[in-house]
Amino acid sequence: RVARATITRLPRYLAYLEGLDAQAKTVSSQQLADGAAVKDAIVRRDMSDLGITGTRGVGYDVAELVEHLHRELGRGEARRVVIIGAGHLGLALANYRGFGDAGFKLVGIYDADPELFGNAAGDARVSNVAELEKDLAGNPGTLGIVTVPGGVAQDIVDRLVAAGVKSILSFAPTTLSHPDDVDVRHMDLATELQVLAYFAR
Amino acid sequence: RVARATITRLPRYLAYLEGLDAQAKTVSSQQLADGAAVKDAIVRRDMSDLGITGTRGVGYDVAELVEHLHRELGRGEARRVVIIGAGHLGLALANYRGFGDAGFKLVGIYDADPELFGNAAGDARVSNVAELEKDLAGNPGTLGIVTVPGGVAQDIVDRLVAAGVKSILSFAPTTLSHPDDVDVRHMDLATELQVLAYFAR
Ligand SMILES: NC(=O)c1ccc[n+]([C@@H]2O[C@H](COP(=O)([O-])OP(=O)(O)OC[C@H]3O[C@@H](n4cnc5c(N)ncnc54)[C@H](O)[C@@H]3O)[C@@H](O)[C@H]2O)c1
Ligand SMILES: NC(=O)c1ccc[n+]([C@@H]2O[C@H](COP(=O)([O-])OP(=O)(O)OC[C@H]3O[C@@H](n4cnc5c(N)ncnc54)[C@H](O)[C@@H]3O)[C@@H](O)[C@H]2O)c1
Repeated sequence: RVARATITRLPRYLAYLEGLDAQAKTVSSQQLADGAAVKDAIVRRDMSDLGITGTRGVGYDVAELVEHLHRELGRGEARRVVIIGAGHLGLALANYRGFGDAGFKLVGIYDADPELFGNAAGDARVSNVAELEKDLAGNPGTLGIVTVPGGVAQDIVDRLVAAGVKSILSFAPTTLSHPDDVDVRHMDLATELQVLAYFAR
Repeated sequence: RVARATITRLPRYLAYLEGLDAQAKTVSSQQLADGAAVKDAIVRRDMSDLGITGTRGVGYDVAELVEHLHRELGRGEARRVVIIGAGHLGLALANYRGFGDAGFKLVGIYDADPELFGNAAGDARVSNVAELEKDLAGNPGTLGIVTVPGGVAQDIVDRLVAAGVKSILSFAPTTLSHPDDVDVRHMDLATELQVLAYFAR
């Protein structure tokens, strides 16, 4: 298991490598550092954490590096995602092509508002949240994204957990309780803005 | 200047402290660790990086800690934010109460689609993006959030930079060029999902 900060850098290394000209056979840690906007020393530490070795003076083999990063990120495996809450944020995520590029497949988006049922949302159509358990049955390993108002978030998380979902990304501004074997991560865009403002002073 | 990772933890410490009962006068690093879902050793390192000392066996003074964290995060200063792109993502951000709670004030949201002009978006109304420069004139220090399609993101960033904006948070899936004295940070929710999936395996 590598550190979370390392995982967040791997998609950036991949984006740079996949943007290289087909003739590029090798890449140096410095090129990778410039391409991914990361310090050279961090690139070398990340590569050694992943057990990836380059050749002194030559660098890393591009094809080998891409293959290794794909394996590390589980890119070959189709990862199923459901979104609960088809409001502004849910729809923005459903329509975001970046999820597909990273190997995620939206298999369902749910809401409680009958006005929204059947509307297109990315590759899916909005379903009635009452169908959630039926659709999740027999599909272990599905990831859940929670984009409902804070007041109903705990109820939705409880339903996802009862249906066997083990990993949840929540945008709702509430602290959620969940069993220890379920990974619930909170996302707060205000924190990103806070970081931006801190370094602007 | 403290590290970025430390800054992202401060709002979590504040949220825990501000949720405490009014009678709580002191808090231990362990309580803070549990409240903010952070390891105790990291709490102590963060506090020492910020120059905050507790009393051995007693802990930190709650009122003093809150005041110090507010100052560090610039909570007292009203930070002006503009959002460019009033689509799904732009509207989700404009309506998000978490920005106001963190001390950010949405002063304008802009779009190029005349159908959207005048619509309510959080505390603002959607304006014509042609007005952007006029509205930014004389307001240095405004932060920019870019939620337009990838194809127009560079043009919008160029306009923000020319209007004097120094800090930009972009959600557009494109690499953006900008002068060295302008801080442009990219946000990719696919990376958050990638981290969740990595630890789920
Ligand atoms: N963490 C962040 O950075 C961030 C940013 C923006 C918004 N948010 C939060 O994300 C959430 C969604 O924001 P939004 O702008 O999309 O709000 P929204 O009101 O546009 O959408 C919420 C949707 O949830 C649906 N819903 C309500 N109860 C439901 C239930 N029981 N089951 C299924 N669906 C249900 C509603 O019908 C609506 O379509 C809010 O909690 C908001 O505070 C967080
Ligand atoms: N990074 C992430 O995690 C993430 C997640 C979701 C969406 N996105 C990206 O965010 C962007 C917005 O997503 P969305 O779902 O809100 O799309 P959307 O199509 O709903 O909204 C885009 C808005 O931009 C407006 N626009 C187009 N050209 C403009 C211009 N020149 N000036 C001002 N406004 C202009 C459009 O009229 C539209 O209202 C897209 O680039 C999408 O790829 C990123």
